[in-house]
Amino acid sequence: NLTDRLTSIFSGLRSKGALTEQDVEEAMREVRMSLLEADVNFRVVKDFVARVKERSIGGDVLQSLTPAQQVVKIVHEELVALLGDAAPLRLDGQPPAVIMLAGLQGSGKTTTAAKLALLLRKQKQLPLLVAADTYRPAAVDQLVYLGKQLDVPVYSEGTSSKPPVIVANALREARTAGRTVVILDTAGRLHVDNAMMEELREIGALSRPSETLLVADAMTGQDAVRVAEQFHESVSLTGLILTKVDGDARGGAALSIRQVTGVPIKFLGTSEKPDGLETFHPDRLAQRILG
Amino acid sequence: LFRRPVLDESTWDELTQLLMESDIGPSRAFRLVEHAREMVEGETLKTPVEAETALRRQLVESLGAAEPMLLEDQPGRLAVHMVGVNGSGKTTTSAKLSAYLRHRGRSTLLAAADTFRAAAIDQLQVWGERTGTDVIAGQQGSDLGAVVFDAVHAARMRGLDTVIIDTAGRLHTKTNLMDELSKLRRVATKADPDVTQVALLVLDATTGQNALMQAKRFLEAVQVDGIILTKLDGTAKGGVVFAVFEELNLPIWYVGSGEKLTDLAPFDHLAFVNALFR
Ligand SMILES: Nc1nc2c(ncn2[C@@H]2O[C@H](COP(=O)(O)OP(=O)(O)OP(=O)(O)O)[C@@H](O)[C@H]2O)c(=O)[nH]1
Ligand SMILES: Nc1nc2c(ncn2[C@@H]2O[C@H](COP(=O)(O)OP(=O)(O)OP(=O)(O)O)[C@@H](O)[C@H]2O)c(=O)[nH]1
Ligand SMILES: [Mg+2]
Ligand SMILES: [Mg+2]
Repeated sequence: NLTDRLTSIFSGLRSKGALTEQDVEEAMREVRMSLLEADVNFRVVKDFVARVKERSIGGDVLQSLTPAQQVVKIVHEELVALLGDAAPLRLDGQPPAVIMLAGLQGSGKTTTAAKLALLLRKQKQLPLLVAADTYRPAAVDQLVYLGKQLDVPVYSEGTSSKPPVIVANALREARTAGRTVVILDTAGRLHVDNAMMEELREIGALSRPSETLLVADAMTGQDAVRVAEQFHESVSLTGLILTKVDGDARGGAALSIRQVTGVPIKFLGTSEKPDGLETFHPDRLAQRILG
Repeated sequence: LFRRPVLDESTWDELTQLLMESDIGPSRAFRLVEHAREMVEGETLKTPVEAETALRRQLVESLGAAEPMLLEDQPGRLAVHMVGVNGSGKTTTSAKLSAYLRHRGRSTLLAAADTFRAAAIDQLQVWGERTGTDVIAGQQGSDLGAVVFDAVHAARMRGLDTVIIDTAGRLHTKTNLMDELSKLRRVATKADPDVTQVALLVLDATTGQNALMQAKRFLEAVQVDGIILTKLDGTAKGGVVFAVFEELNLPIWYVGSGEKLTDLAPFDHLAFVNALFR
């Protein structure tokens, strides 16, 4: 791991006497490699390592008896600072509050929608799930099935209506039925598919969500930055849900997305089951990214 | 990008960034650029265009050694196991593969072996209707092996030469789920002793360095023969395939580039490398 690699670097350099700025540069190369291996975006790593280097040189690393530990400590602190604190769901405004889920194909939106519904009901809310994906075969069936499993109502109109119409009708239904939170499950889409991004904008415009959450796969690589930037530009994200965290991907994408959009990480998806949604802890995620 | 006449530090920075952002992996990216730098010092490369060309050639060569016999060219009866982590595109690709192979003269059957996820069977059945392919399904929650057996047996009885088995997504970290996969080949052989079995790992092109671990684990569990790289129609470049091929000898067989039935094609390593540099 990083501590071991830094320890061997510094012990090799130590033998020459006091540590120099050049030695810190050598250590920074290791930090860079480690973060890149963790899927943190190349440019995000550049800026991040520059900050770590500055702190390492300005701080106690050069004089420290345990420089490797010092550097790791700085890296960990900087990761935690960048990841930010967990943020709760914002459900303000006139009920029903709207949560819109968006993201690439297969990232876990439909499953996450059900997880959110369960969580909200436990918090004494009256959620309504909305099946706004009319494209993927049996997507509506998938959400309807999940809703039944959890005994949460699902608004659907099959695949014959357009998603914006379904959402508008769902909101009307939610008001009539006194639901307090509406969760919109949208179709997976590419950030470079203009028509689909326009549809997302349209749905956002008519439903005015208090939360627009990007649902992103923890194993996403370098492209996470581009995806997040485009989604953020199109529909002003308010949060991130990182899914499939129960795998062994280091999750550097979370750092990249956070750095590039500034949106807080709200939840982590940690299993396929409806209760597989956890609040995010910056300390734990930093540890994981560090490897 | 490389139209400047002078090869300087910024050329190397740009090349490193390009390779890194394609998910080729840091050690591979740095090693490739380092090698190109040496060639420049040794005077064999002089301009940015030459450096880029040298890199391209090296990448093309590193994938060129793969020449898998694709499904359409395989003789006899086939059972194709579609495996991979959650959401990678297995079900959609199973449908695409069915249509693709039928256009090339094979007769196919789909096996809905994901008996776990909500509406997974429904999803494959819709695709079955759209492609005019029979779908053998079990009950929600039934055993994966039972569906595989029934499907391979049914294909043999109906005179169909290809069974495409869509399995449930599973993270390679879940040992019980990976163990479940390991019995697939044995079950298929029981249903048809003469069936040729191919296991394909459906890998999402947006996946980062974790792809290598995924491939390793699926190779151990079900002896994956090759990769189907999906979602290349996005902006991710799928550079992880270099590590997967070089370290595990797993070549790319096909590429998925969209959500339509026709968005499947054999892997073209030259086009793939050219796309990396765009
Ligand atoms: N292990 C694990 N699997 C998950 C998690 N979240 C979702 N999944 C699985 O990932 C796969 C895709 O989930 P979906 O909810 O269908 O993803 P989606 O974003 O709605 O997909 P599209 O609508 O096609 O874009 C399914 O197999 C889910 O069970 C998670 O946190 N952990
Ligand atoms: N853009 C794009 N989307 C794709 C491609 N292949 C599959 N998809 C989409 O990815 C999403 C997930 O596809 P599925 O076929 O359900 O994936 P899966 O691996 O079967 O998912 P699980 O069974 O839940 O593990 C769907 O929205 C598909 O339409 C592709 O090549 N390009
Ligand atoms: Mg969905
Ligand atoms: Mg599937």
